[in-house]
Amino acid sequence: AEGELLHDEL
Amino acid sequence: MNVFRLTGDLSHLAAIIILLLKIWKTRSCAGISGKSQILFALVFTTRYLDLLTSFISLYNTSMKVIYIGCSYATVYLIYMKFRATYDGNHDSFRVEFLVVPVGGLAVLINHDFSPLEILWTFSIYLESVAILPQLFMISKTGEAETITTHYLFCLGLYRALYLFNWIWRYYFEGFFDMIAIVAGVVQTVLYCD
Repeated sequence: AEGELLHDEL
Repeated sequence: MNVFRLTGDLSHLAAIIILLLKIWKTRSCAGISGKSQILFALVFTTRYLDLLTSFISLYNTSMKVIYIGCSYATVYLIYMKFRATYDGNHDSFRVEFLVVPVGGLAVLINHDFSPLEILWTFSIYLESVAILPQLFMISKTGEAETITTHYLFCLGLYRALYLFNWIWRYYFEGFFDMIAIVAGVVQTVLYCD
């Protein structure tokens, strides 16, 4: 979603 | 994705599967801290809530589902199926001394004051200390089985590889996550022990 942090690591 | 992260993930997966297979094959969870395993299940649950909100890749989603599934399977084996072999007397670490301060820290120091983000931060902090009940148990009983040592080695290796991953990502992508890095360094130091 917009403004949400994306954590792409496990 | 770089080679350190991939091998780190695979090392993490190896650790989880080594433990699961050890318990399954020996029909015993002697020497394994059920409390550490509950904490890891809690770590994966609170970290991977983003499975419900965002899609990153098939690899990412599958690994998350596998980690969560394996961690709950491990907890099930320890507390249900093979609970007769669980050494609860020696698993006496007080987990509230970890969970409460870690929860407080996650509320205070995070990237964004939102429920999902606080839970993610909580999981990062908790993961760094979740092995303490296991280390405490080993220190009480004096000796760890070979297979438990392999498990701990793979978990430690995973964290060390992630540190190299962050150095790599900092140089090549400008990526920098202070919370993950500080917690990762703490965690790696604990495993060096």
